[in-house]
Amino acid sequence: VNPDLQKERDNCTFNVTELTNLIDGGPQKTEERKKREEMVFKEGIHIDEVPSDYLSHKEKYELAVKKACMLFKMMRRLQEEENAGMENYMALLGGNLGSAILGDGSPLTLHYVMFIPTLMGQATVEQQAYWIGRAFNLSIIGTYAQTELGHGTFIRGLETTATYDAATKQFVLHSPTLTAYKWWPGGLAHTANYCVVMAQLYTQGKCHGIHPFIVQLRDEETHMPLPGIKVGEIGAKLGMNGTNNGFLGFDNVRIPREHMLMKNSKVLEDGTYVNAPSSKLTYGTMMFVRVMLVHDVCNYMAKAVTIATRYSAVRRQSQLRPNEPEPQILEYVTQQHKLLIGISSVHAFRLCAAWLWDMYNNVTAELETGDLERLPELHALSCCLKAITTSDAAACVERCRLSCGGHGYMLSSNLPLTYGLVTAACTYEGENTVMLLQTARYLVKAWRTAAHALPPTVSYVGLARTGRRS
Amino acid sequence: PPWDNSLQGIISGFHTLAAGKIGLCVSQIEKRQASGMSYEDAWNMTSVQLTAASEAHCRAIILSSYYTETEKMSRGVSAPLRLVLTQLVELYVVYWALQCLGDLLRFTSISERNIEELQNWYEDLLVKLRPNAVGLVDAFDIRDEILRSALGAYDGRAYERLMEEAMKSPLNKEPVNESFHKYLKPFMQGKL
Repeated sequence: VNPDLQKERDNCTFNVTELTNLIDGGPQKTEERKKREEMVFKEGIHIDEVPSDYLSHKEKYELAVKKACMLFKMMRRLQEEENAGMENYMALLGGNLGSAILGDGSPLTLHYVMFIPTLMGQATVEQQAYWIGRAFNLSIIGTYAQTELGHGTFIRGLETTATYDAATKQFVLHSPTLTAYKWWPGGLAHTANYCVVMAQLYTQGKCHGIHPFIVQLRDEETHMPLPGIKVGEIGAKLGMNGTNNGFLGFDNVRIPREHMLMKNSKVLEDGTYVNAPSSKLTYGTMMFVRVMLVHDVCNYMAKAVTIATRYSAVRRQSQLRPNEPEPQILEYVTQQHKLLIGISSVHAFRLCAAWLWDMYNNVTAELETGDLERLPELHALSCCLKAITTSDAAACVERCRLSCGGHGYMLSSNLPLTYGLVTAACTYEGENTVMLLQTARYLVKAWRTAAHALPPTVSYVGLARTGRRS
Repeated sequence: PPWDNSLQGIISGFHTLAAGKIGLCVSQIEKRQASGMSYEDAWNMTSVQLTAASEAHCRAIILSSYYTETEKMSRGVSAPLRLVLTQLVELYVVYWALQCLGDLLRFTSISERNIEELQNWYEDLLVKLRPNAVGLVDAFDIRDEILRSALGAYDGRAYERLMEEAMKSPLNKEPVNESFHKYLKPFMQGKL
């Protein structure tokens, strides 16, 4: 170990393991995590013959698919050996472990993070029985397509149509224009063979707004795109080049009526539309992903500050005082300012994410009983927290890169790649300005109704208004 | 209310700031509507302020939840760790107060003297936390295989690892690249 780094460790005033346990949620959780990591790295899937930085775009994708499959195979084996729940090993594919193996993103991420959760949240019990087992086994690979080339977060503006044909009991999916092409979903390009598609539902001549449909994209045997399906990759991006983001267009593609996810709204055989108790229920998947995102950015920030802080203990530069040797750059207060705020931000976001996760679970449990009262509050919170944590995290990673000087610019520092992953989160699942405006809508409403009791997170608005009046 | 330069006081200041910004947005929208603008146009014209109000609301939420959750969490930990966790919360709260000085001056009764105290508080915290910087990141307990960084490995062999990684460049596989013979040499010898 570098002597400067060792000296830092010797001078630490608290028990590092105690803090690790606290972050993990207890010594047992730390042990479980370490055991899981040990098992994964023992397999050697993370070791690259050639650094992936020097591979072509196509080779990077092929490597990402290979590793994702090896990871899944290992996960299934461990699950059988240990008789452990799937959720234990889902952790392997997301978070730190997943990104360790699949450095620039995985083409299977959306299968686990959005396709399966959407089936769980939006499919009927019968639909879940049919689809979820196949999805868990990776007999089918799915993704989730909402955003269109010409339409982003404003989902009411989506153009893809799903028109019900009562004569054949089928929906006809169609992309009327180029701007209606689905654009962005991870895994869509060459990996997934099924997809949850958000489309405007038309039945009995009337539009009922956007609804989710499960659509087969590729033949299960040959993997060739099915007739009427126009699918491909969107091209190289700033980061996340292993995620295989794709585009998708429909030319009057027919799917059975049962392929509409009907947990909330339904279309009966004769074409009658049965409304959902609340149109807001379709926002469930997006809220779930935003809550998960806050967790994810904590991991990226923790990585970045770990790299920059250790480097700052090793690196020596300039002269702080005359006739003294070059000090560790950690001695400079400007460097401490860059690093320590990053460290405290990780803790702030981690605790905030845990708090938001509890609230998400409480509100979704209330939803099951038909109580929608706190849904707007959760929606507003998840929007602004997603926006602020991702933008702060991107700024933090960039600050860490700058704090490592030219060495931070090297891909081998892993800071540029981490920046690519974090800054992507500012855009996906709702661009940040749009997210902040959604929260603003809720806040303005809260201000106007401040005479009535307000939910806990905006109760201060009521107090402020009362104070202003007095 | 008078400014209170404590953690709770700063957090309360952020709530006042957020409420002030929301209130201002509402009155701006109403003024614009009163001057004949549609609600939608008034909203659009106010949207820069609206995003700032949202951000202020979010900052207040993060600061207050970080503070209260750390208070709860710290009860069961050793005194040295509790001290460090408290210093981290203080650092975060004071940092954001200093970042949002303009807004705090506008919406609360913070004074020049309070600001000077905050600046000194922040710099003192940096000095206090500095000896624990490496310990704090070690506590994230991120394995080298996960970190995948030449600069951040646990053993601190940053320079050796940078060199090892440099040697993996395909250009270093041969001493002379074929582009020299194909392009540079004829050019350099005036044969082009």
